[in-house]
Amino acid sequence: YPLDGVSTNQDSSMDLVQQYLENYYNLEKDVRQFVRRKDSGPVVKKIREMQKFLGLKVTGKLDSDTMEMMHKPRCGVPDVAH
Amino acid sequence: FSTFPGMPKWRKSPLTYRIVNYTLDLPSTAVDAAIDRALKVWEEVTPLTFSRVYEGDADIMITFAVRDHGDFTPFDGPGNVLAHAFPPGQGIYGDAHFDDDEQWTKDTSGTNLFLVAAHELGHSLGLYHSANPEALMYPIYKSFADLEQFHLSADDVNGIQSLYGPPPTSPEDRLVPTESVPPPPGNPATCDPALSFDAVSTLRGEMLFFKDRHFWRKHLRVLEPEFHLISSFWPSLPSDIDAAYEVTSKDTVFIFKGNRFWAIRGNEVQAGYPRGIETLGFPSTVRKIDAAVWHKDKRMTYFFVDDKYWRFDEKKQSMEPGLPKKIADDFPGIDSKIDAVFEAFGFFYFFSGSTQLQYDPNAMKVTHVLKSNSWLNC
Repeated sequence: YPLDGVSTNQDSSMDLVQQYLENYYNLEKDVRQFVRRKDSGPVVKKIREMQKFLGLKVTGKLDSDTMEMMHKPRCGVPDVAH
Repeated sequence: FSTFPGMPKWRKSPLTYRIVNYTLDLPSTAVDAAIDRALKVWEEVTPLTFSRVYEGDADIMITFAVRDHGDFTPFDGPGNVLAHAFPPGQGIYGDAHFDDDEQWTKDTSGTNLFLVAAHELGHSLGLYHSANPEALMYPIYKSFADLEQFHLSADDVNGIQSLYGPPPTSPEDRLVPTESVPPPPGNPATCDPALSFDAVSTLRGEMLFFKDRHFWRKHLRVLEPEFHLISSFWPSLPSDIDAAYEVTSKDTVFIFKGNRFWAIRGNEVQAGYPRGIETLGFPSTVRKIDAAVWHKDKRMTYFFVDDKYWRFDEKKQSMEPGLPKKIADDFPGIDSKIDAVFEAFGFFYFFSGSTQLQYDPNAMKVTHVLKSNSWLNC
């Protein structure tokens, strides 16, 4: 049994964030160990890039709009070129 | 709007398309109609025309697939990724794949096939994603209240016309001279018809073509290969290597030179290497390896030395008994010295000098003869 249910939820949404930014916004794969800290430099930069591209309010934070957008069905081609 | 890096586009018309298979969610006539209507969306605003073929290759191959479907970009089950497509070019380029774990519908009760097809075909024609939420090329799926009212946004039209110009004023002008895609500027050695390779391997969905001190790095999504010094990625590796292969289940590429081999994982050369090839079970008479490839279905690695081959069981970590055997006996058609080999899309690609043989290991026959540098967009 997971010790901390909340953290598990939090873990899975962090996985989603990591995957989304890697797949579509060129987040380098080797920042994996930082993702647990949402405020790490590269991740914030990518969140801002994604929010700007998709027309969201640019906060650099994983606010509800941003998380909702990440769950929407979409095309698998990246949004920024490799 | 934006276009793919390097602005790849088609330089001929009509373009051919083929609906390779069908989803069971809709009658095939409904799929045909959705694809036809999606193509018309682009036809109406460009000089391009499309003609359908029913077998063999086509510029735009349209397939429905689930999960891992052989292009190193697996689908993810229901929701999230609906489809993806590749920019203009040969082979897989230009193709559009649809995730058959989605519920494809004619209306908006599920995922509307026409809307998604029109978006993906925009990629097949060279458009990248747009940041304009009103654009068809905006990456997030958005259903339409009234599909009959659908039309491209100005952003979409500007985008596609930046590549192909407007439609002709009179139908007669529609036919444009047929030309193949011209080779883009790049390293002249890249497109030297006599180019051969020391070794070829995959690495996390990319392809690496080793030559002397350098290697070309090719990602399926990017038309133009990169060209690097081997030492810029792996300083401790030698140049002029003999063979390389990836065991994807271990996320490891093995590099061979002379009677030694190294293991690399991404940028890291693994500790404990180089090792001697005798640790793999080769007799002392074998001083070097010509080529190697891991067969992911059989979980075996094939080593090619002169006119013989060995098979190594990656699970048992031992050579298969009863080998070596003659290459020509078990790989009909592969009878010249092998420089390199790698596996992609279920085929083995054998390189010998400037010639490459596409070999179907199941049918046990050569299915295609290519130039060695055919992957490098020449």
